[in-house]
Amino acid sequence: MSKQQSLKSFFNRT
Amino acid sequence: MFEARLNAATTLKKVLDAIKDLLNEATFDCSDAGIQLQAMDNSHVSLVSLTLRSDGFDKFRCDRNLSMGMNLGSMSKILKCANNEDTVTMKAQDNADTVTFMFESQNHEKVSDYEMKLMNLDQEHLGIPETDYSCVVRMPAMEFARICRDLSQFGESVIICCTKEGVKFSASGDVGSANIKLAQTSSVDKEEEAVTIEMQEPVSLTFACRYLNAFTKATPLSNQVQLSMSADVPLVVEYRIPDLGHIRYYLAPKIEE
Repeated sequence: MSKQQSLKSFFNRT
Repeated sequence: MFEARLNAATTLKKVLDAIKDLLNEATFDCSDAGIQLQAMDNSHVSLVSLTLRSDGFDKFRCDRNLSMGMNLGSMSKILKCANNEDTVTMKAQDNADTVTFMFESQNHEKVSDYEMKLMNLDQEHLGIPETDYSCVVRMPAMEFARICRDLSQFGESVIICCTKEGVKFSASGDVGSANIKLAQTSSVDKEEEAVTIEMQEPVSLTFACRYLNAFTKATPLSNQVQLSMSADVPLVVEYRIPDLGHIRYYLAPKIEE
């Protein structure tokens, strides 16, 4: 099984 | 005062169709450069980034920057009332809490206007880092839609594997497994039918079918789609909207547990 990552771990909040 | 006019409502209908499955509501940021929208889906797995340039509109006026929070379901109801060939004008006063959509028939004999309440949305703007992608694939948008649809029958995830030779899409599940390979086209009569691959490093990444299928709702906007990939970073699926702008979808990859 593969786990879905969140976008928030890649993009910074501005 | 904000006013933006497109000579055919069909373009705005297609733009809305391309985002409304992923987003329930979104903020349209208007400036003299045009209209921008950036929003994540509810599960924070994908992000939609839409740019409509002011010079792509048949008329565009934006005296003051304006952020309009819209319920996309309501907007969809309103746009259903427009014929594809109708001229559509969006209008709002500065600091207004409503936006008006005006539709005008080609023969100017029918004019309708619909006023929609705006929403105050909690905006979370994300900074998207500049990335040099290892692989950039361009292919016919219809072909990509077909591949996503076909493979979603076999599993929840698609593995996209890109090498110099070509790009392979794979899925597997209870039924069995499926692989679709596309080679770079050697020569094509029409540019929109080409498959091109720019590769610095081969990549293999896993993505959720559900989101890829949602992105392909943008297919009517563009003949070609561009997939940009690097190891361990979000995929970018870009559709260029001729003479008007683009819609980009970012999708976080899946990882082995």
